[in-house]
Formats: sequence, C-alpha cells, structure tokens
Amino acid sequence: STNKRNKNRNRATQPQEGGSRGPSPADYNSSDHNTACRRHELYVSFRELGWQDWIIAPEGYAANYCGGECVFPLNAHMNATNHAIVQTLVHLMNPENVPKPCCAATKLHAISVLYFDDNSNVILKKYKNMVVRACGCH
Amino acid sequence: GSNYLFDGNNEVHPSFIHRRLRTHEKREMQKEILSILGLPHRPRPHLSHGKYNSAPLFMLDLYNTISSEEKNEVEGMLEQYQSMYTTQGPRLAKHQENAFLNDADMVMSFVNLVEYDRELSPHRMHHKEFKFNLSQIPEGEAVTASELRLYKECANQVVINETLLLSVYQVVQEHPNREADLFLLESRRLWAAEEGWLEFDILATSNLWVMSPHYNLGLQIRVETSSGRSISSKEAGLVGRDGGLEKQPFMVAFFKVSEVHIRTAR
Repeated sequence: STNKRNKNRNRATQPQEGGSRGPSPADYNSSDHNTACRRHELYVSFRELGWQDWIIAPEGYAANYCGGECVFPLNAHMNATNHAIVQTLVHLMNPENVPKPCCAATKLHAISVLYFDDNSNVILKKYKNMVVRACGCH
Repeated sequence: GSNYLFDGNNEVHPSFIHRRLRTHEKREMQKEILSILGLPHRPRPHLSHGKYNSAPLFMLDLYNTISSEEKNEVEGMLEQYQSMYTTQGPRLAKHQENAFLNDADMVMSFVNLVEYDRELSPHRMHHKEFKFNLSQIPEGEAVTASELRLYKECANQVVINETLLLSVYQVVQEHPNREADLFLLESRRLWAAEEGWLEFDILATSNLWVMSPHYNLGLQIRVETSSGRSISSKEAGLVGRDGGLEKQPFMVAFFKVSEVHIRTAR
C-alpha cells in the first residue's frame, strides 16, 4: 500500500506578538488521513521463503507496520497518548529541540507457529508481539 | 496465525503489492525470523511418504483451535476444544487438558524412535517399546502435561470376547541378559473390541526425563488377557509401525516457560 506524504505543507514560522515561537495551532488544518500515523499492511510469507517443508502452519502472517506523521492536531484516530498531545504542541513552539512524537505500535498480538524440527518432532509455539494490531503516537 | 487476508482460494488478497525478495533479502529475512523462532538453523525433517502421520495431524488440530481463538479473540472456547477432541476420542474432552492448552506457551509431539515391536519367547512377556528424543526441548520450558497416545483397533478374533489389561511402564534400568527393571505407571482394563485413541498420563516421567536425560530409557506397554496370558500388542489391536500413518503412537507434551529468554543481538 502507498503512503504519499504531503511535501508541499508550509511549515515556515512567523514571528508572533507576545513572544511565542513558531506558527500557531490555528495555522494547521486537521491532519490528512493519508499522511497521519496509522497501520499499514505488510504480509510475511513463509512460503515465499521456501519453508513449506518444515513450517506446517501458517503459510504466512500479516505483520503490518506503523507509519505516518504525528503532528498537531492529533485526532482521535491517531491513538495518541496524553503526553504525545502535549509534545506536538511543544514541538510547534520549539521544533529545533523537541521532536514530534513517534508513530509506533500500541497493540501487538502473538501468532502461533506449527513446525517440524530436525528429528521430525512437531512444535506448536506462540510467539509474542509479532503482529501490529494498532498504531498510535507516543 | 491470522489468515484473514486470504480469499476463498487461499491466495494473498490482491490489495497487497507483491514484490519478490532478492536473494540476499531472502537470506536476511530467513536469518531474522529463525532468530525470532529461537532456532539455530533451518530444520530439515524427514517425512515418511511426504504425508503427515498422527502427531502432526493432532498438532494441526490444536493449531487450528488456537488460531481461531486468536482471530476471534473470544475467551472460554471450551466448546471448540471439545468438538476438536471428538475426532480423537471422547476421553480427550477433559477440562484439565483444555486448561493446559490455554495456558501452554509451547506444545511438542514426539515420534517413537523404536523401529520394531519386540516379540519374545513364550517364557517372557510380550511387550512394545517406546523411546522419545527430548533433547530438543528448549531450556527454561517446564512440562505442565504429558501423554502417551496409542490407537487401538478391534483386537483379533482369538481374544475378541475378552477384557484386556494394558499396563504402561517406565523403564528404570536396562540389563543385557534379562528383562529391564520397570516402574508401573498405569494399568487399564479395556474391551478387546474397543476402538479409538488411548491416552496415558506420563507427566511425572516426562519431567524426570527433562531434568535428568540419562534416565530417559523409554516406556514399555504390556497386554494380558483376563486369564493372565501375555499377548502381543498387535493381537490386542494396538497400532504399530505397520499401521496407518494417522494412527501411529506418539507422545505429546505441553510446556510453560519458566524463565525469560533474551534474544542476542546479531
């Protein structure tokens, strides 16, 4: 899936009365859903790795990944922490020193894998944190 | 374990942009995933006839149960466990086994390493031997449940009207010139005509073998008629090497991790 970023967004800062630094929150529109932090699809295929002779199941799994921007205003669909909301505002005021929050996984799930070992014994094991279920701004 | 991206033909959903990995990319992916799985190298199993025997089929049933639970995110899938177990025998639909499956971090099945059933002289007892290689169990895994599973078909006509006594023993010590020293684990009375999977609890024995591998001398089963006559496992209807692949005896163990493993950096 594609993730086109808005390269034409105007980030130039203007001096403000009252000593505030950086553009005001009102200068920003609501975040474009396509560029905002969200989950993207990514499929890992065991079959494509040539492992179908020893991995019985699954043939692959949807790992997914998180990508996108965490910029003001952080909308509800971005699953932002309260701290991230504050950090976006601070970044607006002080972009050189305070970075934007990170877009990362907020919910990860396990998968079970069934496979043979060298002795033809069969193992069924659960592996944690293999699948991104939800992304958010931290 | 999620297959929600597959369509009815089990093909990857067309919304994915599919790019073939280059050779070095494939190698890198393989290395990283093997590292996540905790494997030093890619396994090279030997499958008889290229088909699955009873142990992989049983494990695949377990996998499908767990995967559907992960997908549906529904707790208390007792009904699913029970419906799965009816294909393997009603005795398996126990609350304890469902709990073990729910709590287990890992389940392993083990193939019997003994090639030939033992037929002894009339002066000694018929018995069938089982040996399992437990050396590949990762460190830090504690056995929470363990079973020996045997498939019994209808006994031959000679003993068809009898009740049989099937005994499972742990081999304690082997002797070159006489019978091994045995420890009785369980005895069970069966109808000669009875058919289906038989499960024997060998948790204590499995724990001993994991903790002290030099004690892993295997198991023996013996069958007697109600009159005390020793009969072979074949006469009793117990499926061995020459039986159907889907009825081969195997051992299954449920594990819970008892310590945290730190993955080493590459």
